[in-house]
Amino acid sequence: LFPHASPAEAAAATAVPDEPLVDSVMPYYGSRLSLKLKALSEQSVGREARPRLRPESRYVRYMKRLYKISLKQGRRPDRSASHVYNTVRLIAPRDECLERSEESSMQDLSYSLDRVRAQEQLLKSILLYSLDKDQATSFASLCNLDVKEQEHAGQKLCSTMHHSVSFRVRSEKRSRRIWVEIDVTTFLHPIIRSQKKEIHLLINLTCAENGEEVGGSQERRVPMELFLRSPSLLLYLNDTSEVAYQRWPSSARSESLRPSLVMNNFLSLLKSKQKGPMHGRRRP
Amino acid sequence: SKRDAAVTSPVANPTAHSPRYDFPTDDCELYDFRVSFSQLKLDHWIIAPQKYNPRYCKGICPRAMQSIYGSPVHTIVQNIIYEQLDSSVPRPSCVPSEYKPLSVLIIESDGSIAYKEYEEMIATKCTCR
Repeated sequence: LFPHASPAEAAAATAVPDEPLVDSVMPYYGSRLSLKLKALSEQSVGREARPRLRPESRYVRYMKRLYKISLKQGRRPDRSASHVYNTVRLIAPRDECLERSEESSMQDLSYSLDRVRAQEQLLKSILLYSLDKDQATSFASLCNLDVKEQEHAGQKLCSTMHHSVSFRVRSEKRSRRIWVEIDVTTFLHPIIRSQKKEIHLLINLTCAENGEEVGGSQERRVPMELFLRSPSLLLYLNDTSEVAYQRWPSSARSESLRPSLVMNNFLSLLKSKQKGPMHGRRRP
Repeated sequence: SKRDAAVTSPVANPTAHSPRYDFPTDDCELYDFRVSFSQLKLDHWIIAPQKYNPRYCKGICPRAMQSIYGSPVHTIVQNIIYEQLDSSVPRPSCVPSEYKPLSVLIIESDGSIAYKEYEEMIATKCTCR
């Protein structure tokens, strides 16, 4: 149900458990702890064992909003086919370096895919920019994003994985923060399917004037410093493991629910036996 | 008091196929139990929802188990053994038989955030086994 134990976490879990939850569970289950229970007790034990990296609060708020939207979508009977995911992962870039000019910005980013498991099939992947602006300004731009996978020096000389996508960025006066979501599914799908534990991307972002007149004045180009903050990676996945909720369970799972024929025969026998004494007839 | 009764009173009609009793029984029933993830010491990891109601099953398994709870043949046989042959053989237990999933928001150890939908997190029906 919960993440598989990595060796480090397993070691932490098998240390002398001092947490009440694990004490109450271990004697009953001992070595037959199911995967679900083991991860549950590790999370409970591992509380102080290792420092936990905390994500930026803006991304926590973004994911809480996505959580609420998914709950609403999940409850609707006519929920759209778009909600086929049962897992969404937001991964912040690890190390980054940036070159920026008036019209463009070049970012060298790496993302850890350590927590993405083999049973999690990629449905959609998005580069998520969070732009903070002062409310006085408004802008509109047509931007183009070029993304390329940076192969390690040891591997291929030049990278063949390359993708380009155009998108519009517009902001009215009143908004303070803008989320820009750029779909890179077709580019990332083969990379993630290869189950690499880390991906290294070179992103080149250029923005031109939008060329549209709004209210008689030319809209300003989006200031490139807004793109200073590197994008996070948002992965929509379908976890096919047993612990994850499947919207369309496999036929094997629903098969076991049908009452067996044996039961009906046995019950009719039981009912006839319990109607009253057998009137002195003893059956061999 | 009424409030306490509300906490321990069984969930309205948890076993869809069970007839409604006018008088309270201690037969196998589904009960609410609201718990926060901080009580479970998991709040450093699960950040939403704050609380949830896993529910639990409690009560005695009556003889007419099959019609009420859809129990298998084995359960009925075990009950007969308990009642008529050897009471050291335990009586059938009142346990959950159906569940609902729960969506949670998780902070992974590497600082990434995950939305997950997990199966079998909330009991919705009880049975005797």
